[in-house]
Amino acid sequence: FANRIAGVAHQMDVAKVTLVALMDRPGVAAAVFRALATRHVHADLIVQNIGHEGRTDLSFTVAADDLDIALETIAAVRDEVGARDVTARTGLAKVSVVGSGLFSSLDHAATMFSALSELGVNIDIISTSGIRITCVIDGGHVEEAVRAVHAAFGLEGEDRWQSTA
Amino acid sequence: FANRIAGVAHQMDVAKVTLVALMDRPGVAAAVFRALATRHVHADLIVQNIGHEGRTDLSFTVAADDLDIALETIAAVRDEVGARDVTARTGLAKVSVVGSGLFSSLDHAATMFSALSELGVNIDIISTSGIRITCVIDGGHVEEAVRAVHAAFGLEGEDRWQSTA
Ligand SMILES: C[C@@H](O)[C@H](N)C(=O)O
Ligand SMILES: C[C@@H](O)[C@H](N)C(=O)O
Repeated sequence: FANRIAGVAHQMDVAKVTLVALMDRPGVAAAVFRALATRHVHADLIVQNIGHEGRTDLSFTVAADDLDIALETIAAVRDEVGARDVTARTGLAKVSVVGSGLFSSLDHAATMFSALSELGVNIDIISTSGIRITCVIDGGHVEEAVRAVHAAFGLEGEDRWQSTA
Repeated sequence: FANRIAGVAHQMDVAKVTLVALMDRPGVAAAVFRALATRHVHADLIVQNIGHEGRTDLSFTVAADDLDIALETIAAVRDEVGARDVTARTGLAKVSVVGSGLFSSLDHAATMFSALSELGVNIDIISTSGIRITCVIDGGHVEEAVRAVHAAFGLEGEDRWQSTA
């Protein structure tokens, strides 16, 4: 069954922080995450796409309860990394699909993204690593989204509420 | 040992494709990856950061051998998703750190990014999912980068050349 996956996980009460247009040069990502680690802030999804004209955005998610300290920490490194802005949003959710590793994951992304789009759910961030795909979406749609993703992979009726995405 | 990780993996001969400034609305990511799946193109790292003014960039990596067909496929969906440009680069590499899941991953990102920055290696893309962090870097520095990351996590002397990142 080409769509075989190991599972669907999700996390609610997710907040994201984005350092907008920071300098795309060595040491910048290190400075941001060293500062967060020093203040014991656990940034669990980190995403940075390619740069444009020497600048790029760097986003990370934290539990909603950690947002204040995350923003305080980022404010302290902002000048060092040259971020032109810092934005934040709460009330988000993460949904992840974990490939089984035994079956081709060729169409896992298509299946997952289609399930979300059919609900009209916009995908805010996509981050993947290894056989796992994580999408950040609006928290208001998470239950429906998780059900739809399960159904898209032929997993209705299985235990749907799993641990951290 | 707070830096305990399960391993460091890497992949060489990586090519990336970026759809620049495509429309940030439901269905766009689905359209891109359905097209790739239909042409049997395996996009293994997919990354999309937040949008600005209704637009965002969407990047993915493929094996260098698949770049031509990936670009052909993307050219066919480009108008549908409103991408203002499509860029591509070869000669890249991916380096991943896999957390052990048993130890806090609070400073894994800081440790990994610092190791790369100390070599002056610029991080082009960061993508994470679950306990795994993947960085896309220039392929010319991969051996040195993998050694430095191993060393940063106290893993010198262990088997360094592992399978796909
Ligand atoms: C933006 C950031 O990732 C930068 N390129 C670095 O290497 O640290
Ligand atoms: C950009 C793309 O991810 C879009 N937001 C979608 O939901 O498909």
